[in-house]
Amino acid sequence: GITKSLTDVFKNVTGNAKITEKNITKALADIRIALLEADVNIAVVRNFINSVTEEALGEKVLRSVSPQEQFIKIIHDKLVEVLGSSSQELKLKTKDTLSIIMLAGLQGSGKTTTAGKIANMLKTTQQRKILLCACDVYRPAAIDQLIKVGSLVGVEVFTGDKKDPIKIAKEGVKFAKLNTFDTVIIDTAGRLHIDKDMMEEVQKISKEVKPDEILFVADSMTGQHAVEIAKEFNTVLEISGVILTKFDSDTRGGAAFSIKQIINKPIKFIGISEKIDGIEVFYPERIATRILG
Amino acid sequence: LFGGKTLDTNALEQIEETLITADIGPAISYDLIEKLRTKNIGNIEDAIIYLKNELKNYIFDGDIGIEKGQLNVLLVLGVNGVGKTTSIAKISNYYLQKGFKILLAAGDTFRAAAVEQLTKWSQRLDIPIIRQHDGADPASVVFDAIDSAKAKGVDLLIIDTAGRLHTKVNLMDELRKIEKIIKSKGDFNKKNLLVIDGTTGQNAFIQAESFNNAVGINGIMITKYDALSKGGIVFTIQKKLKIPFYFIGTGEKIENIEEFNKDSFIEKIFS
Ligand SMILES: Nc1nc2c(ncn2[C@@H]2O[C@H](COP(=O)(O)OP(=O)(O)OP(=O)(O)O)[C@@H](O)[C@H]2O)c(=O)[nH]1
Ligand SMILES: Nc1nc2c(ncn2[C@@H]2O[C@H](COP(=O)(O)OP(=O)(O)OP(=O)(O)O)[C@@H](O)[C@H]2O)c(=O)[nH]1
Ligand SMILES: [Mg+2]
Ligand SMILES: [Mg+2]
Repeated sequence: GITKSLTDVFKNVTGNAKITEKNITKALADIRIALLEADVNIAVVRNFINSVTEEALGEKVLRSVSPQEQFIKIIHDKLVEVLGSSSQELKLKTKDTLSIIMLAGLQGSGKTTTAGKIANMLKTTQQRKILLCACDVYRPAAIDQLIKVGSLVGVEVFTGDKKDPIKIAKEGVKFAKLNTFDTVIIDTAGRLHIDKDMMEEVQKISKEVKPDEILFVADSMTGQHAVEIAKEFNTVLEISGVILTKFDSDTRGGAAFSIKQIINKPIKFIGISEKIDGIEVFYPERIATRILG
Repeated sequence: LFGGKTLDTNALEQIEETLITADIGPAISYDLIEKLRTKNIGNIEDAIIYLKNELKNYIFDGDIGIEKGQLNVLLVLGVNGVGKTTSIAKISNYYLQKGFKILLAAGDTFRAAAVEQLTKWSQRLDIPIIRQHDGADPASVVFDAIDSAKAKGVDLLIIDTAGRLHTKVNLMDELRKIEKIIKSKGDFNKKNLLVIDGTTGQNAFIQAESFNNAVGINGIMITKYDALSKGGIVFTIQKKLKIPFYFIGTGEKIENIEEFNKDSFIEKIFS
């Protein structure tokens, strides 16, 4: 990985030998390749390399006792700085009123499964009374899937007329209020960021129920276009947080860095298995190490 | 001194951006840029023509080799959410148009409503489906499906499997078991089709390599090409693994399937 190759770059720099601009340039070139191999978007990589170059060539590294470690620390810390965020918890209201969470994202990113995971998490950690709302009326058996997920977690599922997603969301919220639920989680159909009609639909759902959290659910294996996709969802919806799924794969997960850098919304959770407890809080340090490889 | 022109830094950066953004990956992109530097090419248009020709060396068209009048078995596999089940519906429709007699096997006995999902597609297409209860052993479904396919004189049996990460040893073992069962049922024409998501980055190569090492992959289908990601990982996969790409998924409807064509695929990289 990058730590090994950086070790190679700097291995002739020992004792009183001075680290030079030449070997830092080589190290930065290696980091650039590592980030691209990790699927970090090229524009994001360019910005990142530019922003660390100055620091890397500065006093701190060139005069440091252990320049290699200092250099790696700068890279790692800069990544963590971008990835991290102070607000990683779900911002929900108190349980004496209704909180609404809406999930949106590309086809197959893991929304329906994540809806179950969030329900399970809030049920067990906050003893919330949760209603799942089935707004995917397109995918064959999507509603069946959410019903099954609901029964696995032990929460109710609202399906409404199974025809009009906006109406289902609206009726779902009404139903929740009437039946003293404190949390509604709205699952929506997978959609392309470039599908004007479908993006308009999810915007309408959002405007109708005004969610407390609008979570963009993205596959952690997404390539260069993670930026385009996230940008569009963030333009159309006021995304309040990001969930990256399938982090139990061996993907480096550079999409995490790309998405955070470009839309600057907190990455709140990662998906780490197919099971209902397969969700955990996002730790920037761990993901930074993983992206660097 | 040499009479030729070379592209300026700006132009090379633009070209590199096009290649990388297409998910071609840094290794192949850098190779191409380095080759380009050694040529007497003074403008971007000519550079692109050169690159298109170079890229043709990396990929190839391939025929799936499925003929009517005999039992063909298509085992569909891949990681979670890539579009396997939907692609099976599309491939079924594709072969229905060619007059094939088709049978489906609901081999995903794990994921919530996976059997219901494939069943709904089978109903829309009026194709029979072999399925068992949730949590059944997928190998058992496959066993029954092949018996049924032979008995009914089916041309094409398509087996759906649960999404599985190639990093999960127990799930890959399950896949190996399914592969073994199929092989033990006779030497009919069998193809393992890997489905990869067109929006996936470099991990798609690792997926292809892992599944190929586990059970062998005869062909690949890349889905969600309509998301406008360019699927450039195809070059790495074909260069290193020599596996043909049979189909491309271009949407969520039954007719959103095309045969893979290397020329138009390369054209789209630069469009
Ligand atoms: N290994 C793993 N699998 C996951 C994770 N999250 C979701 N999945 C799987 O990914 C696949 C797709 O999940 P879904 O929940 O159906 O995805 P979706 O976004 O609702 O799909 P659409 O509604 O079609 O857009 C399923 O096989 C899930 O079990 C995760 O964190 N890890
Ligand atoms: N836009 C687009 N969506 C697609 C395409 N192929 C499949 N999908 C969508 O991707 C989502 C996942 O499709 P599935 O067929 O359930 O994927 P899968 O691989 O069987 O998923 P698991 O069984 O959970 O692993 C669905 O919403 C499909 O409609 C495609 O070519 N383009
Ligand atoms: Mg769903
Ligand atoms: Mg499936």
